[in-house]
Amino acid sequence: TTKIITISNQKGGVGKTTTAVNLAHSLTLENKQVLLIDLDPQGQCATKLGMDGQMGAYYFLTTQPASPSEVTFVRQWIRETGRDDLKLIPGNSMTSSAQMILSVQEQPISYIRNLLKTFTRDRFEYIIFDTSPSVGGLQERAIWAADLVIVPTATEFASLDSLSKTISTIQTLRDKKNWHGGLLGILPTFYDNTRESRDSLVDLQGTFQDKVLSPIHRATVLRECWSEGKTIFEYAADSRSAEEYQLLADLVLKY
Amino acid sequence: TTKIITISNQKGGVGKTTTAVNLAHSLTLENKQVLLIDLDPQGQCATKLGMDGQMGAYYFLTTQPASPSEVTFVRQWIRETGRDDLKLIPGNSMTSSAQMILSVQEQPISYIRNLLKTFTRDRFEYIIFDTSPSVGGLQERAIWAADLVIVPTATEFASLDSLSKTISTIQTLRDKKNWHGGLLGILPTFYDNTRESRDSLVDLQGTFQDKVLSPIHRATVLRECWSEGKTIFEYAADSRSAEEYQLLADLVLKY
Ligand SMILES: Nc1ncnc2c1ncn2[C@@H]1O[C@H](COP(=O)(O)OP(=O)(O)OP(=O)(O)O)[C@@H](O)[C@H]1O
Ligand SMILES: Nc1ncnc2c1ncn2[C@@H]1O[C@H](COP(=O)(O)OP(=O)(O)OP(=O)(O)O)[C@@H](O)[C@H]1O
Ligand SMILES: [Mg+2]
Ligand SMILES: [Mg+2]
Repeated sequence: TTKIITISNQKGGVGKTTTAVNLAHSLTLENKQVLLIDLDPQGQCATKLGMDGQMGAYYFLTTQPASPSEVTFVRQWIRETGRDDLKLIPGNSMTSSAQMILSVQEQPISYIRNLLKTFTRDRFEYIIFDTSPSVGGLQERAIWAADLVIVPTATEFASLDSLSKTISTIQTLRDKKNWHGGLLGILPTFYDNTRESRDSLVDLQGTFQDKVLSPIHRATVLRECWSEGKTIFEYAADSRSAEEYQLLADLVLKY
Repeated sequence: TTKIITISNQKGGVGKTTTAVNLAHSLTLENKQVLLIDLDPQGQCATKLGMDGQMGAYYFLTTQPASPSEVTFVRQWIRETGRDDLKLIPGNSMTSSAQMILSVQEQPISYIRNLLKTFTRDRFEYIIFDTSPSVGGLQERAIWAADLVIVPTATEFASLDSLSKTISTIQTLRDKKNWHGGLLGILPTFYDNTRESRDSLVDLQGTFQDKVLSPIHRATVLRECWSEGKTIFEYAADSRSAEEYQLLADLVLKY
C-alpha cells in the first residue's frame, strides 16, 4: 500500500522543500517508488530538481478522478525527474488559482485524499506533498490526506513561535475532523553551534519530547545544491547533510 | 500626507517581518509617526515587539469605514507598542479567515487602499504592511495599496528563483491594474561571505541594477532579538545590523 507523507509548516523558509526533495530522493535510493507532488505555487520542487515549474498541481487539484479519461489526463502530468523511481507532479503559480477554486467550492476536508485514487495503478510506495508557508484550505486538506506529517522548523525563536500554531492545526484535524494520520515528527533544521540554536533545540525537546527528530545542521551545501538543480545525494553524497537526510529516510521506512 | 509601504515576497523566511518591524522603529527614531499593520496570519510583528497576536488585522480587513462608528471600532484595535510614535494593528490566525472572505466577496484591487480612510485623523506619516509568504488576493491588494514596495530577498539561489515571480506580480499590477505606486527596491538579506551569497548579489545587481538596495548582512543579533521581543535598535543599537536598517530608513525618508 502507498504511504502518504505531507511536509508542512506555515513558517516560511524553514526547509520544507529541501526536506521534501531530499527525502523523496533518499527513499528511491532504498529502491522505493516515490511520487512527489508540489502544492506550493512557488513550484520549487521542480527548481530544486533542475526542472521547470508546470501546471501539474493545478490539474491534479481541479480534476476529479471520476472516469478513466480524467485519470489518464491527470497521470499525463506525472513527470520523469531523471532519477530512477522518482516522479514529480510539478507546480507553478496556477496552483494558487486551484486553491481559490477549492475554497470557493467549499470542498470537504477529504478532498485531496480522494484525488489520490488517480494513482492506484501506479504502485507508488510513497507519495510526498510539499506545501506552501500558509494557513487555509489547501494546507489542511494536504495534512488530512497524509498518513504521516513531517514539520521542519528552523532552530530559532521566530520559528518556534510559529510552530505552536502549525502543531495546533494538526491537533484540531485529529480532534475535530477525524483525521487518522499522525505526526511523524518535528525536524529541526539550520541547526548550528550558536546559543540560540542550542537553546531552541532544548526548548523543542522539552515541549515535544520523542517527537523531535534528529536535527539537520546548517550547511552551505544545502544552499548551493539548488543552483545546480541537484539533490544533496547528487551534489555532496559524502556530506553530513546527506547522512542526516538518509537518517530521516530510514526512520520513514520503519513506519 | 501619509506614505504607505508594503513589505512583500512570496518566498518564505527572507526577512519580511524583521524588515517591517526594524524599519518601522527606525522611522520613529527619526521622529515620524508610524502605524505597522500585520497582514500575515502568523502575527509575528507582535511577537517581534514582545506583544501578543490579536484580531486587529481581521477587523481592519472586514470592517468598511462607512460610518464614524465603524471607524471608531477599527481604531480601537490600534495598539501602543511601548515605543514612542510606533503603533501596531496586530494580527493572528483569524487573518486567514478575513483573506477567505475577501476572495469569496471578490473585493476590488483597491479594497485595502480604501480601508486606510479609517486612519486619516491619526496623522501617521508612514503606514507599513507586513505580509505573508504567499500569492493571492491579500498580497496583491496590499501591494496595490502601497506607494512604495520593498522586497526583501535572501542572497541565495532558492530565493532568487522565487523573486522573479514576486517582481512579475508587481509589474502586472502596474501594467494591468493601474497601480500608481512603485518598487522602492529589492533588499538583499542574509548577506554573508560565501560564494553563493556573493554570486547572488552580483546576479541581483545584474538584473535589477539601481533597484538593489544596500544589503543586510547575516547576523546572529537579528535572530536573537526576537526572543527578547526587542527591535535591533533596542537589542544591539551599535551593531552593523542597526546601521544597515537605519540606512534603509534614511532612504525611505528621501521619497
Ligand atoms: N539545513 C540547511 N542549512 C543551510 N541551508 C538550508 C538548510 N535547509 C534549507 N536551506 C536553504 O534555505 C533556503 C530555504 O529552504 P527551503 O526553500 O527548502 O525552505 P521552505 O520552507 O521550503 O521555504 P518556503 O517557505 O518559501 O517554501 C534554501 O536556500 C535552502 O537551500
Ligand atoms: N539578516 C539576517 N541575519 C540573520 N538572521 C536573520 C536576518 N534577517 C532575518 N533573520 C532571522 O531569520 C528568521 C526569518 O526572518 P523573518 O521571520 O523576518 O522572515 P519572514 O520573511 O518574515 O518569514 P515568513 O515568510 O515566515 O513571514 C528570523 O528568525 C529572523 O530573526
Ligand atoms: Mg518551499
Ligand atoms: Mg514574516
